[in-house]
Amino acid sequence: STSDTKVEVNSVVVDCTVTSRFAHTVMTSVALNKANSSQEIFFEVELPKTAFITNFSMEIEGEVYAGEVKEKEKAKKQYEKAVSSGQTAGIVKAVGRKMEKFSVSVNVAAKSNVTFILTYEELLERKLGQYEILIRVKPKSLVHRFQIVTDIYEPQGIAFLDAHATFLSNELLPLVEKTVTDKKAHISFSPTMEQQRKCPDCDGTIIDGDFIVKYDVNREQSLGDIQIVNGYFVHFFAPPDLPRVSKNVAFVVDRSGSMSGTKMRQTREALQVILDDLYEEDYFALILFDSDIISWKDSLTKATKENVAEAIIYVKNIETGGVTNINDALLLAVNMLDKDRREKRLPERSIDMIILLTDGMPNSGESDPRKIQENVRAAIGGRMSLYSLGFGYDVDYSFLDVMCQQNKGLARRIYEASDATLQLQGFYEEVSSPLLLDVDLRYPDNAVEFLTTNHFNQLFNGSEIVVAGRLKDDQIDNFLVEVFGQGFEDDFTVQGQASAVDWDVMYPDEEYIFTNFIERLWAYLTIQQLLDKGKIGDPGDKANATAKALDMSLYYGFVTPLTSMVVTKPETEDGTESPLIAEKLTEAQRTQPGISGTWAVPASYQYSTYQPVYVVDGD
Amino acid sequence: PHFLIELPNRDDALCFNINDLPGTIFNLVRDPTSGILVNGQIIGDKKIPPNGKINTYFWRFGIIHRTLGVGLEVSTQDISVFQDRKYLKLLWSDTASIKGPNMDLLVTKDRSLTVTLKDSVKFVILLHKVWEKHPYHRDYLGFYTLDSHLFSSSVHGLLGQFYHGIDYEVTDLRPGEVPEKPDATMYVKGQALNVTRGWQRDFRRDVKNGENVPCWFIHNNGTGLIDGNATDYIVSGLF
Repeated sequence: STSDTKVEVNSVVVDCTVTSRFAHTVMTSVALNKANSSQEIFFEVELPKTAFITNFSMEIEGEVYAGEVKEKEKAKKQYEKAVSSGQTAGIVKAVGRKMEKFSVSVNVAAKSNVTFILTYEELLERKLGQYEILIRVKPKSLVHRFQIVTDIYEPQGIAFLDAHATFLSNELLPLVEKTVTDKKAHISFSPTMEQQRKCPDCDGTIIDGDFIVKYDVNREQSLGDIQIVNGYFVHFFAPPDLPRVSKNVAFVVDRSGSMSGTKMRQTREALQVILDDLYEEDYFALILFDSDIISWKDSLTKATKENVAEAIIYVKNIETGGVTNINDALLLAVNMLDKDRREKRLPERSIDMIILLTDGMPNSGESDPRKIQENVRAAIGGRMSLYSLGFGYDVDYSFLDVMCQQNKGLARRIYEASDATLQLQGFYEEVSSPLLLDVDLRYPDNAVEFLTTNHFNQLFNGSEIVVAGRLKDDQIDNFLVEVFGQGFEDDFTVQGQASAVDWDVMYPDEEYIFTNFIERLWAYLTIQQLLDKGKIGDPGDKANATAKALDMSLYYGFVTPLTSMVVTKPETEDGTESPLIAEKLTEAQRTQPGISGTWAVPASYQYSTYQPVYVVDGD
Repeated sequence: PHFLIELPNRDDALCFNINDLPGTIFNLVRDPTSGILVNGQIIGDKKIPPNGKINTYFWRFGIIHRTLGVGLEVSTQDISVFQDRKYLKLLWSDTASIKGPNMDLLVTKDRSLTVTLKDSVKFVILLHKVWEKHPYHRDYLGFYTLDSHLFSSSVHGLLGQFYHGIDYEVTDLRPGEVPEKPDATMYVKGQALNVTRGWQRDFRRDVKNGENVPCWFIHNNGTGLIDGNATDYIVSGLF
């Protein structure tokens, strides 16, 4: 980017290669300083939060300045040095819901070129029956050579593919070229300078927004698909045509003062749609909380049309006020599910789940997040799943995230925006259709090692289970695979033989791509799971998991929350060096600070002590 | 620094910020009857952060109990104790417990100092340690008065004036600049103030992250809530 007309952007090329859901994206940008003096040139890129940067380099006057992944603490020392000498360092910032921004700047001599190359990798996650590749582009000026190229290699075959860009009108959509054959897709978008122009006589560019590719693969085998390359294997499991398991769901909804206004309106709207979408064989409960906990009915109710209609009227009349007692609300939900199960009111083969929706920190009843986590974990005792929707930025998302992970569930942040209703519905849609419970994927101990997680509490409709590992002997090219799970009526069992396919035969012209992608996919997945383990469990396990994640991040060159990428910039005229640092944000770092989280007209929130406390402190 | 007045009998809290130039010393507590004085000095960040906002924190407190003949100077570096002309220096890197006839001290390594002055007051000073090489921030202190019921009715100071409670009413809750941060009108000390519902952190149980305490935030250095102006509490020396 540049605001100076004396800097010309020669080319912006985004090259994304997806091999069995593992996406490797390289963004290359070349700029020329046409001025007679040196100038600062900025490179700003937005990349998905789920991605790890793996490389960044700059080429200036024939010299390449390459990045090196280092342990974060060690990199900090260089950062400190840079800051104390008055230099700026590269920074990654959160941008919106899905992306984070990487930005650097460098001083470029007169009449010189600079080439920036950023590489990142991620495993595409299947959600609601599709994978999504999101590339955000916003060059600040017209670009001589602008190109986005995506190549997808999926040995299972591509079931459908859709590519579009938010900045393209229907007339310009044909600029996106797609070639899809059975196991391969090629998508390219390469507008000329004239086609980039906003209007015939202006310099503004239309290229500003998201380029999105969505696709899914064929699923013919119940066992799923197992791929073996170079001593590593990956198993994708999402069997077709499984009936859903019925569910018993307790909705625990925050109606404290901070939910008033738009948030509660959106919650009401979403709940109405969600209730309307319940299957008749499902059971549900509605529990509302502020400092008081109230339940629509004393036990779970079958989702008949009449009951749902009655519940919708109830939901429409939810009023807000008061403070936030998450602990007792969740415990009531657990007790209600337990009691109904004990009294055999619920179908035997069904799944119990609690969906908590809150926007703030607990400040009534038990307000210590760690104690709430302990209480909820003890009460649930592994018998049900807890999902949480954290509404807005003031919620302590990591508190919800850990609590859900401790209870076979997951948390999602709901961003305050006009589409919050849709976000709420979307999350519910993702988790509302369990197909299998307690899914175990088993591989022979004598054949494989260093497995990623191979037990999953649920498989949801539209999602996919991924397990990867290393073969003990890289000469092995087949082994037995078994999958067990609990289905709607019967137990689900399937077994089969994994065998290596010959990628050279499948993709004869591109075999060079496939040398180590499964190993990197395995490493990516292992690091993600270790980072998650670093958040829960006992201190010893946490420390071990974090140490392993750090080792692997360094070995595979991933910029994770434990590592930083350091690039030494060219020496300035006064001879000082100034490193650039690229880092990965944690969820907590993404949270914006604010003064409000949990407000209410003083009502009944409790302090840990009845002694008044007078404080002066800093933030 | 932020000031937080927790009022459990009203299930509520008040908060405000006071900032001034680094180096300024504020009087926090002054009780002429019992002879207790607490002053604190603020410092700023190591340099101006990129957002241009200068943050100040307390880094040094001077505490005197004239009747008991006790004095304390607590800084982010160390803790100096004076009692009956004796002088003792403690380090934050120690864990120490000292019981005297008039004063008990408990130092928890790199974390807190609890001071109990006989028949008068109990308070905790928290040490917030910042990464040594942090480009902007540095270590600072927090001051928590835990037991204030034996202060006399003449106690005053930025904190002391609240030791015997405060009467106020909050009405007219209305949307603020941000929908989730509503404004309201607070009637206090014969004035109507525009206040905002927010929170401030109490770090006693979790010195790193703190715990949020919802409070009514009084703008402009607590103007209207505190007696006079913040500048009225500036003093020339720590003791």
